[in-house]
Amino acid sequence: IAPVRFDREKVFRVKPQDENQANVIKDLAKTNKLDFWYPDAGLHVATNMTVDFQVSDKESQSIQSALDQNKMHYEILIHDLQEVIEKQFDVKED
Amino acid sequence: MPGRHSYAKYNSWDKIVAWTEKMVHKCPDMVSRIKIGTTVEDNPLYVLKIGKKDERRKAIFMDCGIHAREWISPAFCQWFVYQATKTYGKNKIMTKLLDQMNFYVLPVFNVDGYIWSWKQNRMWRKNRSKNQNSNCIGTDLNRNFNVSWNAFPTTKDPCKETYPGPEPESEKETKAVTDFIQSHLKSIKAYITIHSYSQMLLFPYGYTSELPPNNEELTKVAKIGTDVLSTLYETHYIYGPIASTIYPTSGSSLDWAYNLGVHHTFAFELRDRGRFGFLLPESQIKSTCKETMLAVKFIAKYILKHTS
Repeated sequence: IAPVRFDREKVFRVKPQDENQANVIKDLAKTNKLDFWYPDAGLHVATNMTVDFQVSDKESQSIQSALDQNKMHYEILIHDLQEVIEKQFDVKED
Repeated sequence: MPGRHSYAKYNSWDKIVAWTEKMVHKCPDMVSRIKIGTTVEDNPLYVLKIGKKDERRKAIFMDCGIHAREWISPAFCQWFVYQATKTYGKNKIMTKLLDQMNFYVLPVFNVDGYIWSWKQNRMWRKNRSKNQNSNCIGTDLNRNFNVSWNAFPTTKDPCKETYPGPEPESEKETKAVTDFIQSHLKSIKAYITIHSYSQMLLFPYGYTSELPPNNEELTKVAKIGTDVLSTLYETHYIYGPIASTIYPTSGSSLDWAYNLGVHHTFAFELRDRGRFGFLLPESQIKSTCKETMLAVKFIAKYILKHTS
């Protein structure tokens, strides 16, 4: 089996300001394949918590739109996960 | 041959196995390798015992790599073993520690998952056990311990990343570790588990917002531990009980060990705070391990002095 690639997959950072915004993320997790980095599951998302999640390139547009629509501030921590995976090996063999 | 092992790089499972053999050969008086069980895919689970042969001495059990994708965690366990053996006889504190206590170090808890994260899917978290009536693979080993197992509205869906397994201790890896700790319970005075990321030092409980009886003591140790850690590179860690510091969890190894009677249990969430997440560059391995070493040595010193 070929290894899984993560080309253009993104990691979003969102800090829900209220319960409504926390629910937006929980709802997005029900309809999209979000891989939660922190917290480790959607059910733990709470107000004022810094939430990091990974999402495919394909789904990232709709996630961004949903966050914009709900006036939620977000940051894209990682724009291309595959690139960061390759860059983690930044020490040369001595 | 698996290739050259390096403490400044992430190492594949094959390299780690070869490294465990090398450490035993290099320091036969101080390091021994114990096979505590096997995984679902029949890989060995090795614990390295660091210290003298005396079984009655105080001991600390430390595990790394319970979640496959948290690669900095096994890197730290390797670093710890290397530093312990290298500085014994040279560094006052390490010499005192190893003269009077033992360390049991499990360099990779979730071996199958770690191998999978190297070969197939870098972002893999769970182990690799098959689930009945589902095509989804794996159990979250840090939800599989027999302590308030599956108590929260978590999920019984094997496709979820935090699937706790079909029953407590259903996983061979969990069972091997719990059997080992139970059979060495008289000597084990502290349990340390190494995770990543988010820079925290945590202690029980995760399954309840109630505080453990020695909460004040654990808070004090965690505070000083994080203070000591920050002295090298000013890396800021927060500390506290799991439930209020991160979020409530059930079936975690930390709570299980505490309720078994190991009343000094700590979980480190190593670097970083989210810039790289699970993909911490190799160039940060050394500094991360060096600062963590300070905190672990402080905890060990505390255990030596304050437990009976």
